[in-house]
Amino acid sequence: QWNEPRVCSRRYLKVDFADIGWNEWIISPKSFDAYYCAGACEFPMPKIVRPSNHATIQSIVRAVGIVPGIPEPCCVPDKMNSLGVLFLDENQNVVLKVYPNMSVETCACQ
Amino acid sequence: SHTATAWPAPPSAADGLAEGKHPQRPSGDAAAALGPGAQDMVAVHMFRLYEKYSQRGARPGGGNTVRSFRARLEVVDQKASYFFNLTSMQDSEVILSATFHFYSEPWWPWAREALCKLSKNASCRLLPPGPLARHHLLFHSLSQNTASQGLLRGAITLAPPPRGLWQANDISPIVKAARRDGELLLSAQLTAGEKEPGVPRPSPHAPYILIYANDLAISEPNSVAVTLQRYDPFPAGDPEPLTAPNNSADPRVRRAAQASGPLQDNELPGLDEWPAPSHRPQHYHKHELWPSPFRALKPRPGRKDRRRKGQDLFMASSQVLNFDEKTMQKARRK
Repeated sequence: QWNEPRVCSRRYLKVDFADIGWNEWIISPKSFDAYYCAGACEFPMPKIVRPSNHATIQSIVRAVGIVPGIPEPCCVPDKMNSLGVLFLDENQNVVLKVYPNMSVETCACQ
Repeated sequence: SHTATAWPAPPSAADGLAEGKHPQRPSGDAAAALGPGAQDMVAVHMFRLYEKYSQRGARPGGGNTVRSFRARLEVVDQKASYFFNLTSMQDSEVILSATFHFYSEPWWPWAREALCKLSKNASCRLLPPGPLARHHLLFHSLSQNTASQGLLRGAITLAPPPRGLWQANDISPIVKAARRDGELLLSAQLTAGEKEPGVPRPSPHAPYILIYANDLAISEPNSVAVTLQRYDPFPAGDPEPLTAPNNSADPRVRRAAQASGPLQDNELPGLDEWPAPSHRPQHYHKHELWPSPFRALKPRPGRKDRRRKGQDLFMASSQVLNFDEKTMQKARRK
């Protein structure tokens, strides 16, 4: 964790359903790689953080400093993946659902 | 009426037979993941759909949800009826298709031979081969707690499978019509032409229904918690978690300074020692009153100062926590 880049990037996170108490009714998967985004979105932002046009302008306004109190853009998930979850419903029937946006593929300054 | 159509049925047990695999033993780590329920076919079927999606991204039935429904066997007028409770379907789930999976004895002699070998009892071979049973299934739908037999929704003729043991039949119109009328209890009554099939014993081969749906609410924010969170993380009656940013969640009892003598004003004793911040108006923020759980690093005083300071410190601390007279006398006596 200590040698991760300062700039906005994807960080590793493995979510174990037992940690959040859902393992009783979730059959599979028991855990999955969810990842998360963290890091700075300071001016000037490198292309690697895929800033939106709005984020680029916001960081310039903040850097210039004429308008006080403007925060830097946020490092958030950009592209995300779905995850199939097999679980038991209230009637103990087996259900399969494909949930969108469950794990982070890329991060961006927005 | 609906005739049985070829439907992408799960690999039939007979295939398993042909390949020497035990028909009921799921492949891969299905058994491990499913636990004791691995013996019933519906769990194995669902796990295969899950593996297909996880490994190849193949969306089950083109949607994002598959619900399975196990049968509950009941005998009505000497006829076997399988009841399916479909009430766990959500309103936001649009039904794409529904299949009914039914297990019937094989009537090919070699398949029966293989079964007898599996069941390892010699008398099995002596039994005459099963009748060439042609099953009819009558589907009725009823709403919860109605006593009537319900509305006839459709019938299926099940020709005995030449090879496979499991058949999958399309019952989408039946399920869609029943749901449209709000009758989410479905019954499938087994009749077999001229000769009643008798009452089947409950077995892991019980029929089951799979409903393939597209959940329109799954892209809503927080949809995963709506379906997967079962208990409220803060059960009712629990005190609200302390929301002050630097409050520790430690349930320790807070000790307070005792006011020495009658209260002259509502200042806390000993507080006037705190230099009031010059740039801030004279009122106190809650988090300023409670020491932050993280101690700020202080420069280390010299050895002499430390000795003198120690006594001061003791005096200051004793000022904060002073005991009543009776405790003092007892301490002095001791």
